[in-house]
Amino acid sequence: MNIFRILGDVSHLLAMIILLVKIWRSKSCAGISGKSQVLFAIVFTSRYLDLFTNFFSIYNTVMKFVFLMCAYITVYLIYGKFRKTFDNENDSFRLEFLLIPVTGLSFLENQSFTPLEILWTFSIYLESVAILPQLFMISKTGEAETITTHYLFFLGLYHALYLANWIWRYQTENYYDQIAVVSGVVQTIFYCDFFYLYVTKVLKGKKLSLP
Amino acid sequence: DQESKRHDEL
Repeated sequence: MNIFRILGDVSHLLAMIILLVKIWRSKSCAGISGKSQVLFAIVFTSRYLDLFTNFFSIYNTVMKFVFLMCAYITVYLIYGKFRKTFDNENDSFRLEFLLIPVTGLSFLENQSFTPLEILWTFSIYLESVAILPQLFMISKTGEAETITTHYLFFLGLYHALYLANWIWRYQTENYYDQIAVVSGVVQTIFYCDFFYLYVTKVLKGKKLSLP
Repeated sequence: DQESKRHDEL
């Protein structure tokens, strides 16, 4: 466990809490891609199946529960409680374009051909593309609420910090997981464009609106 | 040892 990892997990948790607070307080999920949130719920479900079999630490177990809860509550709020405010026609990214390649790849490229390992690999690959429906929705609507950009910022920051964590672990423990690192780099690249807009627009107090 | 470290991240 190192500082990058802790900051990364805190940033990830903060992103989920920002999203939950935004939806709960504004009683609306306008501008939020329900599909991305469903993908995140699938990511955590397929990744944390070892919740009851592998015990790493209290921290690890508690955080897994919290992440699962946040993901499912968010999906419930979007498709359940506030479904009337759900912007369905703009959330039109075809999930099969993500799920099929990711499923195929997790059967081809994995550490070992066991169910748990394949599901873990699937969750890693899926997480790297899970934000695409949300970014696609923003590019389609041409703008995003400021609170949504803060959510995306912390979500992107979490993975950038995880990259630093992997460099750190490689230096200190000579340990690295190629699958996680490669897909982590891909995931962070997807955020670069957003980071640029966030820094040049949102941090200057402007609304994030795409040209 | 490497094996025990696998998947210890969130």
